[in-house]
Amino acid sequence: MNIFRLAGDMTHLFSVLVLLLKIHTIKSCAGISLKTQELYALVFATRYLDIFTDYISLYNTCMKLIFLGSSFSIVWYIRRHKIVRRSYDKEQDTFRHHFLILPCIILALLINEKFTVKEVMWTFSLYLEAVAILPQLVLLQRTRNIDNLTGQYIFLLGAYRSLYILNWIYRYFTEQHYVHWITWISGLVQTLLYADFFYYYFHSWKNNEKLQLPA
Amino acid sequence: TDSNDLKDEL
Repeated sequence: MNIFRLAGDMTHLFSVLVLLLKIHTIKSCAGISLKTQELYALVFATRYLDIFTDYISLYNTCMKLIFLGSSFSIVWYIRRHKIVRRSYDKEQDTFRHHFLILPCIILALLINEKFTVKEVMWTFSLYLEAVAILPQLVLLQRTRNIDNLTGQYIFLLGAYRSLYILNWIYRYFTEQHYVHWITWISGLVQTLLYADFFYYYFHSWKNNEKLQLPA
Repeated sequence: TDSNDLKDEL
């Protein structure tokens, strides 16, 4: 494992911890999109099917369990927790996330490396992860006033994606040169979705202002 | 094993 991959995994882990910290200690999910969180839970559930069939490493198994457990517990908190659910802004979080799922299923059935259940599910999870942040970004645009933890959560997610691209570049040059178009392109699309957010995040950080997105 | 199989990623 190279340094970019490890740093990517750690920023991903921190992003989840920041979100859980916000929900668990402040008992608030204000500014957090349930739609995006549900999509992430689906992404992990379809991608980590190999957890019982293929053993890669203890690290790999533990991280998969953490991401599965955290994503489902975040969804549980927002939907069921008697205090947290009150802070959920249902009227603002209106992105029709179900309409993202069907195109991803069709795309995964058409464009995949192997036409097997596990492989199609894995490919579906890559396509879905690429667009899963969209409901969250739309919600941010609407709420405008973004609290620090929510801003950090999205920043860390974007950092994780950027580091994964550096990891693929590194792997391409240090390992056998295989081409992974599906992973690379969906990963690149996903990272580009953060470009706008990054711009305003760094802008507010540089000027020491509160993060605000333009209407 | 395929050393460059990205299935070892998360």
